[in-house]
Amino acid sequence: PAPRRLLEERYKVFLESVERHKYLNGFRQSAGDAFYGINPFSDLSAEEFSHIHLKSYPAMKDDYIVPNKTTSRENA
Amino acid sequence: LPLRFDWRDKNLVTSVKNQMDCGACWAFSIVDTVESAYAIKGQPLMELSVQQVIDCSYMDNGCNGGSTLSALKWLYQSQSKLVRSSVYPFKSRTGSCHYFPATEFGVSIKGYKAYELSGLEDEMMRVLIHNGPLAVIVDALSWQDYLGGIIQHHCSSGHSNHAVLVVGYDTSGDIPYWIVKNSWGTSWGIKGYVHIKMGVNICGIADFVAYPEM
Repeated sequence: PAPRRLLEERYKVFLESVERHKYLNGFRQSAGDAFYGINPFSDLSAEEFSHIHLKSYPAMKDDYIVPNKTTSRENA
Repeated sequence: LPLRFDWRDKNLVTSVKNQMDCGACWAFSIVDTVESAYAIKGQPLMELSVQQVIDCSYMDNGCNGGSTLSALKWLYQSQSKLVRSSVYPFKSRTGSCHYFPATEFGVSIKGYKAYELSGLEDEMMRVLIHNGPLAVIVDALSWQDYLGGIIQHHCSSGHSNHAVLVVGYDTSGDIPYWIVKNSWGTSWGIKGYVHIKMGVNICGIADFVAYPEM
């Protein structure tokens, strides 16, 4: 029931997503590489996607323990 | 360390959830870690309430965003018991915090750890195996269009914006990768999961690592 103007806007965003898929898939070098295409987020612009779905942030850097790299590598 | 390790093989990871339009990935990943850690301790695997964390973790902003570490701090400092998801179901919006009587079943944590492990993904493998699935915060901007395969490009560190759960890894093939559970439903990615190349901190996967202690 959305107005035609809104549908046309979404379709334009969708077509931009398809172009983005082509760009990203252009970097594939082997069968195991990531591949990109139409999924439930294809009618969202990158900005909309980020605004809706990417809402986490880390705490202060000091809150995270940084193990001694030399010791950890030796242990490993 | 084994060539391949996956907590799902031991039936210690709950099913993929869908956060819908609620920006509470931070709560989903932390509840995922508690569900698995509780089951690793020999208890039944069960779905716990994400909505409780969204509504009650007062240092975060519910569906408008939050931090995995502040959620763990809230769980630990308040000694809140996470109730079953069926008791406090997901509503896809922030609401008021509901309190339950002490007799209500719930899962609390005895502590938590948070590490910065960039350049130390071998150490991250060890932490994963010894402690259970890990909540991490990644740069997921390029994940919008992901369908499958191993992410190796277009995913830098330094812009962490999405919390997910590392449940395993596979180093047996040409390209070693982390096995990561997302909260965007099963129609995204590999039945809700994504594979990320190991060893070079792709997407900043090793920058902000956290898990509860049970």
